[in-house]
Amino acid sequence: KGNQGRLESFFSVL
Amino acid sequence: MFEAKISQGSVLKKLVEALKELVTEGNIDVSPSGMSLQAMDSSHVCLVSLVLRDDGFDHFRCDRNMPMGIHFANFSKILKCAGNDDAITLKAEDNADQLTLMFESSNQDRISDFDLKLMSIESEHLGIPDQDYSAEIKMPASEYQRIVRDLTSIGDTVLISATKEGIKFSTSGDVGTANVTLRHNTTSEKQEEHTIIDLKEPVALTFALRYLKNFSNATALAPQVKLSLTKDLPIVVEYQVGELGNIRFYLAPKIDD
Repeated sequence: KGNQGRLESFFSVL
Repeated sequence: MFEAKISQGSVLKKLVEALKELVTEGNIDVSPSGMSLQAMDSSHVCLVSLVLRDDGFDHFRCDRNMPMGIHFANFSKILKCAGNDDAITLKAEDNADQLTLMFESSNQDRISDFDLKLMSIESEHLGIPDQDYSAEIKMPASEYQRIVRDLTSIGDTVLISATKEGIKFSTSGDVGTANVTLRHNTTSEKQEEHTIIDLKEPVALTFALRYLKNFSNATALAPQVKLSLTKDLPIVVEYQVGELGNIRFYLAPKIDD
């Protein structure tokens, strides 16, 4: 079913 | 100092109920333009973003920007002591280590106050760009809640696909499979019963159902929910909180191996 992505891989960390 | 009064205190109670299972603690940032919160769950899979504008409050004063580190289960314990029809006033001195909550009954015959201990929280902020999504779907919040509840009883993940036919939610598990399709529908006289599908291009993404179900804890806040989808990006599940602002949940998709 695929691996669970983490938010940091989609949005930049400020 | 910071002081904010909301006559409809039940909104604050519902907001904290909506996010307390997802995030244990977080900084509510107060500024002259309002209150905001960005907090991730412990596994950094989903994020809650809350924006409450100053002009949505009955009274709002904030002399200086400050973060208020809140433990949400404790915040919830105190808010449960407020009546549903109470007005709630939040107060804190600059750099305070506590937040005072004052509850006033609607006929002003009962006034109570509680102090919530504040925490110092190091939190990471994510930069979330404003962007156009491939598909935006507005639907009754109760319909969203029903779909994610029903599908959670069948499977662990859901494939959400938006096409010109509608938006389809599919899952499978030990029991078997399930598909729910909603079509664009604006026939009701009541706008809150409409399903509006704004599709720029077809998109299909897979998500963990337990988080989507968790987001439906916000159902009591708004008659409608908006889902925004773009390939290879987190889904956004958004509830408008009347004139006050909004609460948005972001969930990272499952990625193909």
